[in-house]
Amino acid sequence: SSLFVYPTKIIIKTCGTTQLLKSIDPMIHFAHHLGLTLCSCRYTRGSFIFPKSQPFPHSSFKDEVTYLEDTIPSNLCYRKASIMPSKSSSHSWHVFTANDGSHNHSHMPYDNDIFTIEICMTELDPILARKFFRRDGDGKTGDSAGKEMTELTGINEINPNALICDFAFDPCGYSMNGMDGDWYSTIHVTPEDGFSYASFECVGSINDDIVHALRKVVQIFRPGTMSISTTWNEYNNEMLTKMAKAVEPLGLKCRSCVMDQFPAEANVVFQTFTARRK
Amino acid sequence: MAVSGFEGFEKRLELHFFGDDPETFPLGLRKIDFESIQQVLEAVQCTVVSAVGNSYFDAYVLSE
Repeated sequence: SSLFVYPTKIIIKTCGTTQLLKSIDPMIHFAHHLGLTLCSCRYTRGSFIFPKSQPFPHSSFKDEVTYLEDTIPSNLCYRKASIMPSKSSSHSWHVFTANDGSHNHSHMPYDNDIFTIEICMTELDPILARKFFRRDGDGKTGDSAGKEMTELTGINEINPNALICDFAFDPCGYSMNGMDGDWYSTIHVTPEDGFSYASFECVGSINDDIVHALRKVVQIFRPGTMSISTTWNEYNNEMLTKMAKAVEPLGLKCRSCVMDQFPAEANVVFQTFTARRK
Repeated sequence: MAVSGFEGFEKRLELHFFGDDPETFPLGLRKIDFESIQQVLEAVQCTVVSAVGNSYFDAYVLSE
């Protein structure tokens, strides 16, 4: 799990049975003491592997939306909740957004040429996933074992300019945050066979070499199934084609692509891919 | 429930704030002390395991 704190923005991403939405109230409270007021909220997630294990308010998307509606201030009146489907009924993208409509968000969440991509991968290649297990008695700390995994797997080559903060859990699992100027990236890995999962998220611009990053990520995990959710102000079909073409030579085929529009001019595109071997 | 109790797919929340007090900036939310950050994370049921920052933002790796 990861938390990023900017002067006027926080991003918090948690897995397991965490109760993420319960962070909203205390965050609003602490921000208020600094003279800051909430003006935009965006909540996203994929479909849970074990939905029945999730505690309230994450027991269903309906419960999450109800909780969000009740928790965020009324000035965030432009609201929308959407479940974006894929060809697989077990793999959907859940999005809730709200904003106050009176602030210019164009410089806040997404400049026109800046996008956020959230990648979810399952059925990781078991040989590659093994690299995210600690060795018995390795004598390392979570930090030093994490650093070793970052180098061993090639994660440090996704963005060679990034400052990486990494951590290896015991007996397995891995998280890293990357910092490149004001741009973040993050990876989380659950390598256990049967429910293996990895995510990659970053902010980038259309001018960036997103093709390189995508290819590296696919090569590091070799997922059986992958989804890419892209959020930005201006729909860019060329960009989507570029992303699909980046991963196709690595054996992934685009199976579905849906788009939805949200307040504050945010477009979300949800693409799913599966390995050709399937 | 997974054998390990682990759920891979994350939940992600992004909150944006605005303020009119120029004294709050440029640090803004980065002025929230670590104890308060821990309080927020307690509500979520996470803890900080590693942290780093640069001149633009702070990044925390969390448990779970």
